[in-house]
Amino acid sequence: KHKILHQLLQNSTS
Amino acid sequence: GPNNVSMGELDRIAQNIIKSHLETCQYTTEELQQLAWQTHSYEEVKMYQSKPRDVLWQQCAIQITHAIQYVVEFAKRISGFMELCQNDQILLLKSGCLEVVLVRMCRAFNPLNNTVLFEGKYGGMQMFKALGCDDLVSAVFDFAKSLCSLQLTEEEIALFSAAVLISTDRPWLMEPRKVQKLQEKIYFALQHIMQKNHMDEDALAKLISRIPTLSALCTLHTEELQAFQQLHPETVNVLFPPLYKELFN
Repeated sequence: KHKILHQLLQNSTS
Repeated sequence: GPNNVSMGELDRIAQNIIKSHLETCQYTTEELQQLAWQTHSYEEVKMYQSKPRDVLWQQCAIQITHAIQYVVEFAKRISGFMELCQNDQILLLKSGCLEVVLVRMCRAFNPLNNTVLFEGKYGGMQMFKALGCDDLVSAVFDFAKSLCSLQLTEEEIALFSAAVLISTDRPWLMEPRKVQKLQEKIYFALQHIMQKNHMDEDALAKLISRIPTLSALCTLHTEELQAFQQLHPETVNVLFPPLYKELFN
């Protein structure tokens, strides 16, 4: 449901 | 310290949050100071005013979305946030990210001439006339001015942002106790720093009293978006950033 937010949280901290 | 939290731990929490804040701000304090008197010219303001409503809405949605991406990064760097269950991480960000953007906005607000940084230069409320939501815009400007009047330090803005984000007031949290423990520590750290910095004993109470306004502004934003979407469904569906739609639609 919150695909992009999910993705941003999963991405390693830049 | 209160509730068996040692001063050392409070200090660690404060330092971590301040560092996370400074690393994830769109502009450094120095950059903002340099820009503070760079205002959009009369012609530039006129140009914003003459834009079609949907074009300016789209531009604002893009700016807000950009600011939100930095807030997500801020959250991720707060010790303890990524240890919450994913449901709660998403819930806290979904309900709190715009509130944090509004808190952060006071850094990019000049209370001496009531202007805010937008697309590289400062401009007043009249710049947003074409949005067709004067009530929301003027409420946001009032909020920024009132937050500026508290003369918060960068450390206090950092801790207040974290306290706003990590809130047990959000419905449907799966592990409210875990969120509460983290929030309490952040408040103790904020209290400690504010006692050190402010002569005014009520400074923290005054700051906390701004929270209901924050949530009212977010409600107003949602209502304005819904009204806009009824008139311009295509703009929202096709042209608005996907993250913005995911969060507010």
